[in-house]
Amino acid sequence: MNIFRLTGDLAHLLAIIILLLKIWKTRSCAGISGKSQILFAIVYTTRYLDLVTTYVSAYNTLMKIFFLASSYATLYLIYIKFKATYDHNHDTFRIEFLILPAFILALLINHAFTFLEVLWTFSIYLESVAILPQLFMVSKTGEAESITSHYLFALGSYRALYILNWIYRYATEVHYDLIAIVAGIVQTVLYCDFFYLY
Amino acid sequence: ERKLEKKDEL
Repeated sequence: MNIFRLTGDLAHLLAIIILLLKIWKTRSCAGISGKSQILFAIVYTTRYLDLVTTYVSAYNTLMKIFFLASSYATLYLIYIKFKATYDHNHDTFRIEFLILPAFILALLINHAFTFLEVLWTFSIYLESVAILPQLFMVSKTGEAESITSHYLFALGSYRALYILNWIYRYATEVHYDLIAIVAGIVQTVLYCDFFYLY
Repeated sequence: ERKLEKKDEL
C-alpha cells in the first residue's frame, strides 16, 4: 500500500458515497445514468469474484464488499425506490456496444485464458468506458448538477491516482500490469476530456 | 512483466 493507492481508493469511496447521499437526500436520481451504474455493478461483480477464492487483507476484503454492496444499493435506488425520478428518456446509451467489445477484447488480450482471469480483464476494460453513458447523458441534457460534477471528479481522480500508484510501484517493486495501466490511462483520458469540455 | 500472483489492487 502506498499513499497514491490509498488516496485513490478513498476518492473512489467518496465518489460512491456522494452519489448515494445525493440520491437519498434529494429523494431523486435525476441526472444520474442508470446505465453507467449497471456497468459499474457488472465491473465489480466480475472483478471481485476472487473474494471467495483469494484472501489479500482485511482492507481489501472490506473495500470489495463495500463496492459490491454500494453498486447494488445504487441500482436499487435508481430502478426501484426512486424509479419515478429516473430520467430514462435521456439515458439512451446502448450498453451492449460497450459490454460486447470489452468482452471480446478480454478473450483476445489477457494474462491467462482462465475463467477468473478473463472476467477480471473484462472488468478492467469495461470500467475504463463505464462512465460513457453518464457523460453522454450530461452532454445530452446540457448541464450537470454541481453534485453530479463532484461525483464525476472524485471518480475520475481515483484512476488518475492509481496511475501515480503504478508509477510508484514500478519504481519501488518493479511491478506492473500492462492491461490495468493501458485501460487506466484510457479511463483517465475520458474523464479529463469531459472536464476539459465542460 | 511480473504480474501479481494475488491481485491486491481494487
